[in-house]
Amino acid sequence: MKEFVVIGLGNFGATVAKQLYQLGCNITAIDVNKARVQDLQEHTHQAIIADATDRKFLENLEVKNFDCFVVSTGEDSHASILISLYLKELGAKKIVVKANSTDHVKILLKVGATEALIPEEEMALKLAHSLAFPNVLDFLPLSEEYSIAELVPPPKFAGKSLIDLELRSKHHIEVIAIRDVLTRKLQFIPSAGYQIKDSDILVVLGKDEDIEGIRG
Amino acid sequence: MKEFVVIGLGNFGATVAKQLYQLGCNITAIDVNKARVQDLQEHTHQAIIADATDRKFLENLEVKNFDCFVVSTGEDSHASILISLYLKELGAKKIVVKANSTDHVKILLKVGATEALIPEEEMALKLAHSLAFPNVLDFLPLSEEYSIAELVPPPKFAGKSLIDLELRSKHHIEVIAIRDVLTRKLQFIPSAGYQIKDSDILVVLGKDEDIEGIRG
Ligand SMILES: Nc1ncnc2c1ncn2[C@@H]1O[C@H](COP(=O)(O)OP(=O)(O)OP(=O)(O)O)[C@@H](O)[C@H]1O
Ligand SMILES: Nc1ncnc2c1ncn2[C@@H]1O[C@H](COP(=O)(O)OP(=O)(O)OP(=O)(O)O)[C@@H](O)[C@H]1O
Repeated sequence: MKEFVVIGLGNFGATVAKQLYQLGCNITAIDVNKARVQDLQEHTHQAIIADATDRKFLENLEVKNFDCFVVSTGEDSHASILISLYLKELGAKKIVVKANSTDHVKILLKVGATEALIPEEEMALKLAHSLAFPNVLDFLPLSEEYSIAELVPPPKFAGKSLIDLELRSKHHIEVIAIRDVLTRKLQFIPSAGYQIKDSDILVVLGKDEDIEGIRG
Repeated sequence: MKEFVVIGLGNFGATVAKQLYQLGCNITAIDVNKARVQDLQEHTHQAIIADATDRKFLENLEVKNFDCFVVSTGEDSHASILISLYLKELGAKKIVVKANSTDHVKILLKVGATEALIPEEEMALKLAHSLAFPNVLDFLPLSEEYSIAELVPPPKFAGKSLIDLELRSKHHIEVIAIRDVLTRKLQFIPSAGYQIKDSDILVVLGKDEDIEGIRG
């Protein structure tokens, strides 16, 4: 059972708190504004009216017991910086903060925030990527090193079967689906004997450099 | 070569325009504010100073030629509503609008916007999901029917190799990675001879019902 604290119940903070609660997590919601705390009462386990820049208040929270703190205290950058500093000193495991600018991000990371994000910029980047690569599979990082990508098969692959090409053992990539270039439909988990047509698009999983190695 | 128009060059619009340009797309940036248009000149193919609620101006754009319009004209909801209405009438293929509230979203969709998003709320929902399900792989739908999911292997799998279990041919699922339950590290693209330990977590790709069939 995951335990979270959300400090600052503006649009962003309130949405995070309500969604986490709906997903079955244990939520403590904190704000200095009474009305906002009351609005959250139906959607959280604990809703507390408090000034989170009050270090004594934070000490009483038993900060180490929570999986993550989400801080979104609005346009006053100083409040979120102070809260992050204190939470880090008190041993918070993870601190995610909504930031107002790239300088604010730098300061937050320096005082101990685990992650600092500017929602509008993050969303703008995601939108740009999904517009430039409308095949979500074309841009899907799975981890630091591995991604899923769509490729046009190199000419030497045409007519060969997946098993002939030894993609897994030799190239260390896995073909998880074939996209028919005409119908755009995906056929997942092709059989080992599947023969590649030059009109196919391969949907592969692999390390970024191994994928580039095939593309070339 | 994808062609986009971005109307409204505040933080959101400017970020979308610059990112799309960096990703190799053809960008036309429009704003009524001269300084903002000038700031974008290095980052777009065309940067135009204009009031996009002027229907005559939009008619001269040859709206049908573009893949998508991104509209983010700020707190004045009326401008984006009017622009969406006109773009739809002029035959725009796709119109994505940054909205200010859920009512604004409803109105935009009614007048013809393809998509209307409130970046802060979208980001809040994504953050909540990634906090509640920190294994992104645990929550990754790839298409209508297929997903990637993490599973504890059923007891009868322990000690067997992937190829013995005929997961691909018999169960129609692919094990794309093994997660070590102690270190939490992922080993992608396990070999066919890999023997499953009962302390492994299998990261599989398959149809939702085939995955459930294994879980059971
Ligand atoms: N020191 C503090 N302790 C607790 N709550 C605080 C503190 N400072 C600010 N807050 C609360 O944080 C919330 C910030 O929400 P606000 O709407 O101002 O901005 P935001 O988070 O940038 O935007 P959004 O509404 O989009 O989330 C307010 O409800 C405010 O009362
Ligand atoms: N009718 C219009 N035609 C062209 N540009 C417009 C029109 N109305 C507003 N704009 C521009 O849209 C931009 C909106 O940016 P603004 O910073 O106000 O808000 P926003 O998009 O909500 O926020 P953000 O800065 O986070 O993107 C401004 O640069 C403004 O000049």
